Formats: sequence, C-alpha cells, structure tokens
Amino acid sequence: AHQDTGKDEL
Amino acid sequence: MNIFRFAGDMTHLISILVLLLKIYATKTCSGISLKTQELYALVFVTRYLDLFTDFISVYNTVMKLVFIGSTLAIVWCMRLHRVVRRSYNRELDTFRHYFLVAGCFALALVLHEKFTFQEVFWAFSIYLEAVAILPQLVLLQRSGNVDNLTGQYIFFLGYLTFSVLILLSCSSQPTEMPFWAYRAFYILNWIYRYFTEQHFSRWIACISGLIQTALYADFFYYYFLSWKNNATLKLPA
Repeated sequence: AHQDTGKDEL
Repeated sequence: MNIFRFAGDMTHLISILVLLLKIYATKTCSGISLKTQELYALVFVTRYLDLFTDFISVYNTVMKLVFIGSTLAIVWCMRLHRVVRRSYNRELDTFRHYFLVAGCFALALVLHEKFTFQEVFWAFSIYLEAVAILPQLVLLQRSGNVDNLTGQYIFFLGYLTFSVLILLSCSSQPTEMPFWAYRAFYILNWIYRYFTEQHFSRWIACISGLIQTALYADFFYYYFLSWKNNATLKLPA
C-alpha cells in the first residue's frame, strides 16, 4: 500500500 | 527506488546538512529565516508520524530521522546557540508564519486521502512544505542579498547530473548547485513512477510539489540572472 500511494517517499 | 528519487533525496539531504554545518562552522545565520526552518521542522515531524507505526526500509527510517534531527539542529542553533543567535535577522524575519500553519491545517482537514490522524497530518505536512519557503523569500527581499544562501548551495553530489539534466549548457557552467535543485529530481521521479507503476497516485503530493517548485522559481530566476551575467547573486533593493 505504501508503494502504491507514494508514501514510501520522504 | 529509481535514480531520480535517490538523487532528489541525496541533494535534499546534503543541502540541509550543508546549511547546518555552515551555520555551525561560521557561527552566523544572517540571511536565514528561522521561521522557514521552524516550518520545515514541523513539516518533517508531522509527516514522519508513521515512524512509530510503519516500517518501510532501513534507508527510509534512517533518512527520516536524519531529516528531523538536522532540521531541529538548525532551529536549535538559530534560537539557542549563544553566538549564532546574535546574527539572526529578527527584525527582518517578520512573516506571520502562524497563518500558513493555520491555513494548511484547515486545508488538510478538508483535502486528505482518509480522515485519520496520520493522513490529515500527512496532508498538512505536504501543504506546509509547499509554502514553507515564503518567510525566506520575504527575508531575502528585505535584506536585499542572497550571499548567505550560499550556505544552502551544494558543491559536489548531483552537481554534474543537475548541470546536464537541467541547464544543458556547455558554454559556461554554474559553480554551485542551488538548494532547490532536488525539486527537479523529485518531479522526474514522479513522472517516472507515473509511467512505471500501475497504481501510483498521489495527486495531493504532486500538485503541492508543483506549487512548491513554482515558489522556488523565484530563486531560480535570480540564480539564472547571476549565472547569465556571471556575477554574484544580488537581489534588487
């Protein structure tokens, strides 16, 4: 899920 | 992780560390807006609330801690260091940043992906980051020079990449990479992810990121002028 939403970014 | 994002992360990180080290080494923070730095600290603290709930990677966790720590260290230096704080341009740094905080929080309450504690603060941090540079812009306009911003300029990593990608120039090269260069990498990263990932969707972050980049265009304009004239960066009085 983090990958999909871009929340894996800083 | 793609190369653009990594380059963006690194240039962002180095610009913060260079600013911190320069303040600490020269014992002066003249020309730097404390309000902008405090807003950045608030941005990082509210965005990385997921440090306690989600683990993404060691890289991710370490970078988050370094971003929070280094920004808080800059704020600490400017507020509390007995020598550094004397050079702070308090009388020029008068932007009412509380309005920015209130406005961004109100927007986050309305525009978010999910109405949860973490998601609202995540959206808030994205909006606030986009406008956090405004106190610094006002301080620059008032003080009339950007000499001290060289503290945020970067010397090595990303410099060649940046020159090739963005300026595409071979006649005369800029000597330093500006602190906002990481924006260019993040935009390339989003374009890359948009085309390579099926479900990549972060409209809030992308649109806010574009607004943030547009605000930084002011810096880019003066940087371009000085680069063109091959002169020291000076703002009009």
